[in-house]
Amino acid sequence: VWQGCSIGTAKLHLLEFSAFMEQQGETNTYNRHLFVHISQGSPTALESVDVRQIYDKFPEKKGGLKDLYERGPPGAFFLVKFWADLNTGVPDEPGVFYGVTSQYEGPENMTITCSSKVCSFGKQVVEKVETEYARFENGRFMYRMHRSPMCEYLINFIHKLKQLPEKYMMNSVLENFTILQVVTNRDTQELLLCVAYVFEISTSERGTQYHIYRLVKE
Amino acid sequence: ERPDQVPMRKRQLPASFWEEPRPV
Repeated sequence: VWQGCSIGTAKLHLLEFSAFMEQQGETNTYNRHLFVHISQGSPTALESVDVRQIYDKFPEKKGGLKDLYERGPPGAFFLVKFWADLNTGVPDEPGVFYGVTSQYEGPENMTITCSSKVCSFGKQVVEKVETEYARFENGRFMYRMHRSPMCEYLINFIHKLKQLPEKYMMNSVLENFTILQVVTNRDTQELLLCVAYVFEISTSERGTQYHIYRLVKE
Repeated sequence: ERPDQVPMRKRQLPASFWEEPRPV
């Protein structure tokens, strides 16, 4: 059902992705704010974006988006446009946790490696590499990267972005801020998913939004 | 082949790329 409708291939499918800040309140309550969030929505056909339109927004040397796309498979490449929500109701105090949670599923038992590269003006500034083992649940193999701590670079970036007085200034900074996530099968080095993220600030009062596109070469 | 620092607004992107979805 989900093929062609969201981020995934026959081998791996993204179920959830969220970046958040969270504060533990009194009586063990948690106050969580989502900066960005992808969840399973109702399936709709994806529009396409020519991958060459965004090459320069991501690393271009060996192992960059162009290289990766040429190696393929092309069906594993996606672009996500996020409208991020920076209207945090959570006070930014010591003890606030900044994290990222992502969840994948697939039909095979694999060990996956997930690389997340934060890029500024198309150049990688920081990379996180995580390895995740499969857990068999309800006939599918699940891969959960739960509450992975956000790197200092991103936390500082969010702080600085929030200090800008106008949304258009934030969007101007975000024009040159991107994240590239590459998920591979650790044992075979097969590319399973490649997701390019670009950002704008949400103008909605009701939180973060997104569009997903297929990356193609037309 | 590549746009090379052309502002995103001037690139060949779907109209939806600039339209924030309405909250459900």
